[in-house]
Amino acid sequence: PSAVPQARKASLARFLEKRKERMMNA
Amino acid sequence: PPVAAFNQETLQQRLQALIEGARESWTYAIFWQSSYDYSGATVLGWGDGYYKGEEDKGRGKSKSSASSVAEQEHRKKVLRELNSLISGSASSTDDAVDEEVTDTEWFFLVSMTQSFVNGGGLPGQAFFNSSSVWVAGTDSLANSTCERARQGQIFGLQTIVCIPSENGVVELGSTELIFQSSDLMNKVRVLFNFSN
Repeated sequence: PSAVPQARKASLARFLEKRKERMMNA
Repeated sequence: PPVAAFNQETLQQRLQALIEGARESWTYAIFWQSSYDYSGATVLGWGDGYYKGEEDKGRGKSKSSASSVAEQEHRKKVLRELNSLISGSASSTDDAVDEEVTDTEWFFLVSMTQSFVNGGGLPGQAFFNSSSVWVAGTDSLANSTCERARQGQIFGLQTIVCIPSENGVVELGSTELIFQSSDLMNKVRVLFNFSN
């Protein structure tokens, strides 16, 4: 995880947030 | 329409509009952004991505992973660590993080760490040749000379498309078999033709 550049954090945060939403809606 | 300037926020909106507005069922869209490395060579790196997921098909949840128990444990561990990295907390008890990480979710996540030299991989080929690459069918992906295409097939994709734009390459992937559509390519040209 430490290898993930700062610039990609926004994409990662968005992916994790949407994943939570998908799980809650499943 | 006027050509908008490139920025991260509109990039996400454009990827979402492309996938949500498509007739076909795409699993994800990624924008590989062109830049230069220390030697001045063109490199395509992660710009942004939109993961939609797989078609429900009435089973209540997305297609489960074909991965082993050990592989699932590894994926969940990485996801927990990434979640901690993002949220800032040392440990997470978040149930959503512990849900099974599907093959396409994993493929999308791993993509964030990848980059392509000009001409390398499907995105690099599309950018270097200024022409779209459309690979449809399990056999076509499995027999591709590109590692990314073969990886995609292993992770359950049936279609991978790379469409070049001014600043990079738009890649779409699907677990469905989707054949070439000029409508999609036109949409990419309109949505990703940045002014700078």
